[in-house]
Order: sequence, then structure tokens, then C-alpha cells
Amino acid sequence: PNVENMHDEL
Amino acid sequence: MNMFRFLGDMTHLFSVLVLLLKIHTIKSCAGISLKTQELYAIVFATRYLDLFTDYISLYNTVMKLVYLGSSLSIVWYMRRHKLVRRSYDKDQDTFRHHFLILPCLILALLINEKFTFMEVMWAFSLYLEAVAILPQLVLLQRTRNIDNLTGQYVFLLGAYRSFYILNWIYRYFTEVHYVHWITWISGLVQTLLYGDFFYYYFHSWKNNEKLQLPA
Repeated sequence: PNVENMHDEL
Repeated sequence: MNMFRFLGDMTHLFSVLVLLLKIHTIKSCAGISLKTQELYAIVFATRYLDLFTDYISLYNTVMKLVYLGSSLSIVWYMRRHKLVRRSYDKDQDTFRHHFLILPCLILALLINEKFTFMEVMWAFSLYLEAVAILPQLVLLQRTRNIDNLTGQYVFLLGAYRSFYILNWIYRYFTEVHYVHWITWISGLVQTLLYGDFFYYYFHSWKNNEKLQLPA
């Protein structure tokens, strides 16, 4: 997946 | 991960755990809104659907599972535990929380980062989280009682919101592609609602009187 578009926060 | 984000996650985590521990220990949930707790459980359940599809880090996965587990436990205690559910202020906790869900869903269908199931659910969880405190505010207004809702819980929720805003500012200035308008705006709305709550909380604490919110 495209890391930039992933939700990495909770 | 910056320090603001980490502290935000930790204070958020502690706010949920403090509540759960309190309910577990004193076997009472007086002053706690089940409606708000159910909304939080829905927020986590719809936001963390990506547990099954995306792996970001062990930290993220574990935290998601802990948030889900603890918020579902609180709802379970308040609904099913023989002693705890007796202390629930059912007649006072009258906010029609179901009416928050549909508008949030419609808003998520209209405004999202991408029109996919996961993204719509993600946006929905953000909108719902922003307003999930409302039933709790109404309950406080009704019972005018801050004794049972500990200062710790209030303080931790406020700290969580503040640290997340600092985290967004920090990331905006240090990362190239970091822009999340939906997260920011719904986060701000949520913080303003909490701010309102804090204002009256500290005001009543300062004057050593019971909490009284404007009608």
C-alpha cells in the first residue's frame, strides 16, 4: 500500500 | 513517531484504562454515560477495520486491540455486570445517541479522503468521536455531579486532545506529504467540545461547587 495515504495514527 | 503523538496515545489509553479500572474496582459506574461509552466503542470498531488489511507497526496493532478491548469491556460492565449495571443512571442518561450516528454516516459518505468502504468508515469514526462526549455532557448537566467522574479522567482526555493537536502541527512542519483536513477539523471540533466541558469543570472546582452547565 501507499504509505503516504495510510492512516498511521490512532 | 514524535513525542506529542506518543504522549497523546498514552493519555488516551490511560483515560480509558482509569475508567475501566475504576468501574472494575468499585463496581460502580455512577455518573458515567453508557451512551458515550457505546459511541466510543463504535468509533474504535469502525476506525480499526484496517487491523485486517494494513499493517503499520506492532505498536499500532497492539494499541488498537487494547483500545477496542478496553472500550468494549466498559460497555460490557455497564450493560451486563450484575452490580455495575445497578449503579447506572439510566433515567438520567437520556441523550438519543442513535441520532448522532446517521448524520455522521451521511457526512462520511459526502466528505472522505477517498470513496471506499474503509475510508468512509474511517471518516465516520472521526466525526462520531468528535461528538461522542455529548451524552456525557448532558448526563453531567442532569446529575450535576462531578464526584464520580474523576478529575483524572477529565484531565487525561484533555491532555490526549492537546497532545494530538501538537502532533499534527509538528508533523505538518516536519513531513512533506502530511495533510489530513478531515482529521484536523473533526479533531478541533472535538477539542472545542471538551474545552467547553473543562471550562465548567474548573470553574465549579475553583468555586468549590457542584458542576452546573448552562442549559
